[in-house]
Amino acid sequence: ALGQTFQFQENVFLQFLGLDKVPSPQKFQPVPYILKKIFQDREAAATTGGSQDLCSIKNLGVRGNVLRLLPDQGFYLYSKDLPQASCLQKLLYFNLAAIRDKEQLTMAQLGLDLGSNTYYNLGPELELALSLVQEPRVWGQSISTPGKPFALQSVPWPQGVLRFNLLDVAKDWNNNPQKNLGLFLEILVKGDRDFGVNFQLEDTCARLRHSLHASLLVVTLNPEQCHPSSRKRR
Amino acid sequence: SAIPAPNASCKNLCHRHQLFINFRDLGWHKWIIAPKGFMANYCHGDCPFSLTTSLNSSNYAFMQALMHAVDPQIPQAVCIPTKLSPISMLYQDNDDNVILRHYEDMVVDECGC
Repeated sequence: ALGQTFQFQENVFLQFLGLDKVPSPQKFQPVPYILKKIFQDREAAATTGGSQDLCSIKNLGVRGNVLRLLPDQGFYLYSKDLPQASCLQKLLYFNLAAIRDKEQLTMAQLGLDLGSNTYYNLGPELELALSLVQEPRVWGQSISTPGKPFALQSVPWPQGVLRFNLLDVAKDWNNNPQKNLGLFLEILVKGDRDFGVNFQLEDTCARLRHSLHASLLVVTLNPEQCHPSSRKRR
Repeated sequence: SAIPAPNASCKNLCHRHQLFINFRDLGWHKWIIAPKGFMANYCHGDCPFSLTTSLNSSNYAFMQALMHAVDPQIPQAVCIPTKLSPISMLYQDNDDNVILRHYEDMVVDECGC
């Protein structure tokens, strides 16, 4: 009976945390520096007893009380007829189902980690094209960019983490889940730069495919736990 | 685990009782990244008239203790939290999302009548 009672309390506590059952993750996701920093700043403020507005994320400059880092659940597209300079094509997909209806989205930031930031084995200049997937498709073959790229960026590689603001896109996906068909990422190699060595395109792209890590940092505000404006509690 | 009160003399008087819930004891350390547990402190103890004149009590408690002394039918003042602090939890859910969530008024820092 005691065990049963305790089990009941555990479920009640999980619901309080906003969970419907005890999570049992199969593999641990890397925790980005920014989440650790925000956590440690909160812990320090709570320890010193300083007053803190739990509904604002100072480090990010947005209002919100729940931060989620969503891993990319997409996949690479392989095809023999990739355009010459195309290094990789990837579908990026983020599951927004964890966001509750009443939560308001205040930030959605795509992070593309291209790999370590070093200048010793500087790779070729890269051009990234990011576009919305507008309609379902068979992903058996590579495709030309499905829509007009809404983000184009040219970077020397390796570059570290590139960030893109996807708040409007994420709001649209959150309001119309059937529209969430993911993003199409294409990375092209701009071969006009001569590094004095003849780098092999394929193994450069293989390294890039190995090191690329995409994630979506989402911040939401729960109006039941946070006062609409930043009105202080009396 | 309960952390013993500092001095036994005021054991029965209203004060903060410290209780630490270690997430490992619940098996939750497998999905909660930080913290390792949290302080489930609570307030408990008597609020006699003598205590209501101390700093941590409210005027209402002073009056109620006075009335309780006159007519024991009137209950004593009660021991409640007078200062609370929030906690943050960094955890992973079943969709491999890493979540940081803040919960306000979760930890009892001080108690009073």
